[in-house]
Amino acid sequence: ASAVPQARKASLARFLEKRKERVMNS
Amino acid sequence: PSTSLFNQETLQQRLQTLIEGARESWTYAIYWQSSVVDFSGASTLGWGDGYYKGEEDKGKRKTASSQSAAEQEHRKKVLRELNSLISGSSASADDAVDEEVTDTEWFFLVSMTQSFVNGSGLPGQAFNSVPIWVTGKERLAGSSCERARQGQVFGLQTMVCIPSASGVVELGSTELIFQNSDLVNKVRVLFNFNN
Repeated sequence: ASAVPQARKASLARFLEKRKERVMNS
Repeated sequence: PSTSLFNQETLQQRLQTLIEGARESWTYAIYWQSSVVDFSGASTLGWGDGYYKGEEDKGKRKTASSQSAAEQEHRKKVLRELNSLISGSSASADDAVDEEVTDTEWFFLVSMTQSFVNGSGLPGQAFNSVPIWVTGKERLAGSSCERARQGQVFGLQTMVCIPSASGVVELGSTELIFQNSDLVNKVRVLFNFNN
């Protein structure tokens, strides 16, 4: 049952990081 | 077991390979992970991982002007909170957080909170079944699946759910993309963990 929250947190961290890079590049 | 071969890291690489290698321009890819929740064998599809690419044609992007300032402010506030949750610090000098949050980014984030019990929604209908491919705003808006209707509101024109061994791969695009077996076969290869 804890797998989904961990997966969400990992995906969220990756999304925010990539978004930061995208914004800086643009 | 096959699940040990299939872990979070390879899942992200598979989703990225699927999107970046596709001929069509997909906005995002999500893997809905299946899990059995109770003794009756009822299964749930929950967030496994996702890869957000965004819209290729920036000009066509539904910009903040098409949403109220209040909606955009709400999205930025949520992003700030999520950022501090992840970074663990309240103050974050992160310009990206004040950048406009597009509709498809918001839809992708909201997707992380969703799950589908016992065959509900497009992902649920596709699981243990056949791929579901919905192309066109009207079809999405008229779908019995709330997620499909929501996706259309946020600018999607195509949504696809393809079953795999232990879950469902979903792709969405702001473009009109018609069904093709190439993508379905790619998913079967990339996400078939049995062999």
